[in-house]
Amino acid sequence: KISEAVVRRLPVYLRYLQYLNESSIRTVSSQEMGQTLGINPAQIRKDLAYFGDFGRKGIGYEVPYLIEKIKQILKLDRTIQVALVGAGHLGIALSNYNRFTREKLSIVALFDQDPNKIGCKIGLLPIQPMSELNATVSRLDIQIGIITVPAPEAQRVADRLVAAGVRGILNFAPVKIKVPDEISLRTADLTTELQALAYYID
Amino acid sequence: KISEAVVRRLPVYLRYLQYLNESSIRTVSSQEMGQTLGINPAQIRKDLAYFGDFGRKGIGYEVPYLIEKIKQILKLDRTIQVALVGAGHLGIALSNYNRFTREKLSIVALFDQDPNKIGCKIGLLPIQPMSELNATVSRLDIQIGIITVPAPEAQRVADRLVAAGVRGILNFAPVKIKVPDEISLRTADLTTELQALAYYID
Ligand SMILES: NC(=O)c1ccc[n+]([C@@H]2O[C@H](COP(=O)([O-])OP(=O)(O)OC[C@H]3O[C@@H](n4cnc5c(N)ncnc54)[C@H](O)[C@@H]3O)[C@@H](O)[C@H]2O)c1
Ligand SMILES: NC(=O)c1ccc[n+]([C@@H]2O[C@H](COP(=O)([O-])OP(=O)(O)OC[C@H]3O[C@@H](n4cnc5c(N)ncnc54)[C@H](O)[C@@H]3O)[C@@H](O)[C@H]2O)c1
Repeated sequence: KISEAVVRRLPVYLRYLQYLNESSIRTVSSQEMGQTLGINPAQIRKDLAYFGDFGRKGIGYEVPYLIEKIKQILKLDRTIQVALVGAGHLGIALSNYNRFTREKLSIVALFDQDPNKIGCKIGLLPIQPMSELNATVSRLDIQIGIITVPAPEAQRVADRLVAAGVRGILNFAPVKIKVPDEISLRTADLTTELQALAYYID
Repeated sequence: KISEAVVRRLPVYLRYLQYLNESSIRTVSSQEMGQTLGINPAQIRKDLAYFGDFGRKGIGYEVPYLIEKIKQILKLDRTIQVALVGAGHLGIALSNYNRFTREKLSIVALFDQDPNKIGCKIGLLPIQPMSELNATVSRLDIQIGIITVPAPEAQRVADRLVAAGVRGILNFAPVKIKVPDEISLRTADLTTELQALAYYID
């Protein structure tokens, strides 16, 4: 398995490469990538060589090939099913965010505990009660759970998702949660984006 | 000015240090930080030395002191006023997200073009019409604009925010927008979090 630091960089490379591809740019050098992304070009070359891509002298890397390669590594060449728990403001925004679908990460089920929300449709998806979580996760082969409930509820919901059989959790609630070692856990925090921006506005 | 790559790491260090502090842990070594964050300890030591903190042999770094230091560098020791345009699902979730306030990044004004939303309150903040953007940005000394409108509207809203006088923009819409060179621009994209998680769930 490759290191966490490399895995964090791959989606960043992918986003940039897709942007180039959309602008019909088919080759790129590690220098150009490094300059745009603020990453050392030697680090980029090292990461890509790790996956067997050494670029070509004078030409650089082939953008479409790299995109496919990185998608395979990130397992984005097959669809990964995702369940979201907490159909509130953030949950609905994420559920409607088309970019997830384009990237083969598909939110296929929504859950909430509010009886006023259960049964309502968000796009094509109905909001389901928590009692249907286990059955739905099995039936739809859901691998990832997204937590968008208030902080005091996050650990309880994490326990429910783990019991239902997900293999990874993306937590948006501003609280540390605990999961078994074999479950992958990431915490999403948009404050870091704002903080980095705050540094630059002088 | 320090490099983009370092500035990106500082909020990550800060979040981790605050977690330690909340658990009453007052010292940390670069090894421990590096292991937890997936960052080379030598890189961490280099970043912190850049700001005059060299740690102490056998002890490591003082957590509360580092927190204050990084906050100063990121200018989080003073409040930065933020305006949000697009009071939809994502916008409301961000507006209610308490962690921003705790971090001295304060969303002080909300704007939308939907007449049904204008005048409604989100927490203590009324949703204002776009016609009040310029006057409000001046009056409240707003430095950052957050864009949470649909993709086709993002560039138009960016132009309005630049004209109103913000110095930085955080764009959530999945589209590349253009701003003048002197305006700082960051794009927030939660797909990278999901993609990195997707890699780990095997
Ligand atoms: N990470 C970030 O950058 C970020 C940004 C914004 C919001 N947030 C966090 O995301 C979370 C959601 O924010 P929001 O504004 O959408 O809140 P919200 O109140 O609009 O939505 C929360 C939803 O969760 C449901 N819920 C509560 N407990 C539940 C449970 N035990 N099981 C199932 N559903 C349950 C509620 O009925 C509600 O629909 C909060 O924790 C907030 O702090 C994080
Ligand atoms: N970056 C990410 O990870 C991420 C995640 C979720 C959503 N998004 C994006 O965030 C944006 C908002 O998503 P949402 O689900 O909250 O959408 P939404 O439709 O609920 O909200 C959009 C709001 O913008 C307002 N609006 C539209 N045009 C406007 C204009 N010209 N001036 C002022 N207000 C205007 C609308 O009236 C509405 O209230 C979308 O672009 C979506 O793709 C990004």
